[in-house]
Amino acid sequence: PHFMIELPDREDALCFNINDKPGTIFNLVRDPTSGILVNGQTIGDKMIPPDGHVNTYFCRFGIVHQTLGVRLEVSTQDISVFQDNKWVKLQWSETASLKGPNVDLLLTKDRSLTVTLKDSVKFVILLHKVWKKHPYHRDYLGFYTLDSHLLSPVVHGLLGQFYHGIAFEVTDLRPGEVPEKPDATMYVKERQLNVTRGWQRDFRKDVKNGENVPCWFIHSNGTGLIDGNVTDYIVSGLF
Amino acid sequence: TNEATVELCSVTVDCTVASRFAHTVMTSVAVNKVNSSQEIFFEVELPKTAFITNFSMEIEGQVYVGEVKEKEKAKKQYEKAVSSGQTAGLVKASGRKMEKFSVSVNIAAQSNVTFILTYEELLQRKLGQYEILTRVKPKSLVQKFQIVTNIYEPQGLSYVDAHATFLSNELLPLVEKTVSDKKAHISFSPTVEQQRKCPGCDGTLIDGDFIIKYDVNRVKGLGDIQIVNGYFVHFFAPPDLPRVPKNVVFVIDRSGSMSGIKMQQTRQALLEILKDLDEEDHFAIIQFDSDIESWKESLTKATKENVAAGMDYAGNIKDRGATNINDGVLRGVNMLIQDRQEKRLPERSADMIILLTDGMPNHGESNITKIQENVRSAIGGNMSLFCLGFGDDVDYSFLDVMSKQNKGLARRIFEASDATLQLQGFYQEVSSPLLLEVDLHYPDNAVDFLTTNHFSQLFNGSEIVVAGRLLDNGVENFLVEVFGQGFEEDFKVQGQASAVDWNEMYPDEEYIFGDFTERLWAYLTIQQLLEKSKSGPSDEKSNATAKALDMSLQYSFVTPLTSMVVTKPETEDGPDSPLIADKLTEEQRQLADKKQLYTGLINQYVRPVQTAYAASPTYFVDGD
Repeated sequence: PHFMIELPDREDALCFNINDKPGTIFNLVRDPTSGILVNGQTIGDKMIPPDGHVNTYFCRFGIVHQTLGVRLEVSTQDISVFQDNKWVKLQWSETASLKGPNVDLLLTKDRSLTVTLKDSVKFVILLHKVWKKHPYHRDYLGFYTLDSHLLSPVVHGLLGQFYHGIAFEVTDLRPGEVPEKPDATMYVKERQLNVTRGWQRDFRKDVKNGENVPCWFIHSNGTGLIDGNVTDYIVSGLF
Repeated sequence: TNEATVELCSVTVDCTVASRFAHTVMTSVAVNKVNSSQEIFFEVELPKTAFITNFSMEIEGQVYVGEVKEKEKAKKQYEKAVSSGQTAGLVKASGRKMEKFSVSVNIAAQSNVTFILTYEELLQRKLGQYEILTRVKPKSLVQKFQIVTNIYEPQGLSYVDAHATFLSNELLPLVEKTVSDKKAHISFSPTVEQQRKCPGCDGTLIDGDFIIKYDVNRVKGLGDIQIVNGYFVHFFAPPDLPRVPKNVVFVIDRSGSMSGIKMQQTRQALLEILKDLDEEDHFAIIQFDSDIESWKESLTKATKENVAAGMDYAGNIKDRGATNINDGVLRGVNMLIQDRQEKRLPERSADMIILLTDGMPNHGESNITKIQENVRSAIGGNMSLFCLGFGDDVDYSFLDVMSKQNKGLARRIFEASDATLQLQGFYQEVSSPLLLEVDLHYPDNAVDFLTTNHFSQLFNGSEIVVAGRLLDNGVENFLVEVFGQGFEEDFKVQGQASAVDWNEMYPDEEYIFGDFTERLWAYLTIQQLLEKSKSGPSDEKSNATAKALDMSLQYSFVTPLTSMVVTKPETEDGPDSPLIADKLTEEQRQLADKKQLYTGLINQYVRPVQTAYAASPTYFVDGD
């Protein structure tokens, strides 16, 4: 999966990929103060593509709001919501709107699920449907944070650690391996990184083709940009 | 409060200022009108320069009083409370000038609660005036609403001005102001009807800042010395001193992170600042990213032509590259040293560097401790360094320490539309030195526990304050001397300080608050110790911290080293739980501001306007 931190006030963005064995569960957001947890599990392609590169994608998200007593499990198959001590199941094939005391859901058929957790966070999960008979790829999900300002300053996780901004500087632009993707030096978190100008896609407006967003790509699973190592974010279960 | 189930019986703000030392008591009385218990919130904002000294709640005849404790001890209590699921009250940052104190308590049906918060501060003279700021947001109509301020200034008041951000034409006449030579009384007390936003509606007009500005008559020569109850305070800001020419090097950060609005505002501010230079001043402009570039190799006299050329240069500063603060500042220092050596600068003039940066050194020397060492050793006590920390990501404490180590000041510049004005305002404060190397001498056998009595500069519009304890409580007078370097000659005065009889001066007043000179001295001493604990030599740091803590406890001040603990009454839901009030540090405020800035952006974002999407950060993960 590709991670993107868009910073429009700087007219810039940072991006990195995380690749690990299919089936790995990563922590994306963890806010011990508000009791929010978002974990995601990856899957790989059906078989190894001709280029030999195994891509992984998120196929299942587990979201918990401890204080509100809300749990959500969103997979490429269906959506399960636990609130008021009962489970409700929704299918991606329906359009639905669910307003509860602690959570609002807006499901757009085969496309997106917007979740608003009371006084804490708002996000969208996109469903990418792939032709069933595609030889390699299969359905996967995207996770977009829309509003996280109510989360505490200690919020962390692969996405959460950037919710309160990030300071960086880029200098020393130089030709890279590919002519249209120059390399540069980035100073971030008191480290100096070699980065490459590239782009990644934001699928919110066009779920099929996405929109290219130019970004500074941080190599090796975001090493140097993310706190610690990618393995620090691996968790044992979805909840 | 929730709807009209709580009635606000009274809100009173009672502020007494005696010789710049302000003592404010905020009292709120509320009644729970419903037939079940409910939570009532008390939330007030106080100036960040103030120290809370007391807080109490009276519930059903029982008074719960706050106790100032060492922060670490209070924290333990707090952690215990949190782990057992109880709540705690906290002080939070609120805007640039204020911080918010908030608590909530559960009140039984049909009963009332009284909250009383007391805080104290020494008003600082800035740009020729003192300011008392009271923020009032009662949320609903109040049966008895009153703001009363009494100012006692033995030096005499030169003017007093009162206004509020919420004053309409109807409310304006309700501000009563009585000013005599040495006393001012200002009150504002609208009735319920006058508070109403419109006839018959419940909304209140009272929402905003009530601001009093005043100045005192400046005393020629020695200044004003007051001896009260065994303590003395000396205010020194003589009028009519000619300004000392200055040699100022502007060191401007043009690194990539300054791009956009920050760079634009910096250029605008520089243009205005350059325009204000006096013909006798000298100036230089250095811009840095990973490269250091100076306009000219030495300082230039601020003639009209040179200023115009400098403005041309400043108007073209553009962002690029990384941040090499170390070499940027050192270039400025060396330029001043060389020009001094080559006698290109007037002998009696003030050397200063104004560094403007958004921080984060990442090129050349990037270790901030090393940069501080390099700058200190290059400056060698021969010039002042003023640092302007621009934006929310700046490492403010780095700049704060570095400027204090070099006879200067740091100021945070908040990222907002008025950043240009903030930059200019700071420049105005420091742009007119009147005296250099000011020494205030008091006889060793008469006073001790003196606050700082040497100051690198006295700026126009500011004031030097020194306080101390008298060795003999009965001392009625002692010799005071002040030395400084003025424009054309040395400033040297000496005279006798004598005790002020407040009872004689204010015969009709009751005891104002007798120990204010002692508390002023304690406040000033603690502030200076806290500064020393951050920027002083390492062996003095721990001593200063320990002394500041002792005094905070002794005088019951909530400072960054102490916390106020109030035990909440037992409720049906659980046992007693402590409320903790802390004093925020500038770094903690910065963190909060960052969050607010972020909130602002997100608020734009969540509006259902498609185009707003372009202006807010997004964090996402998706397929490649």
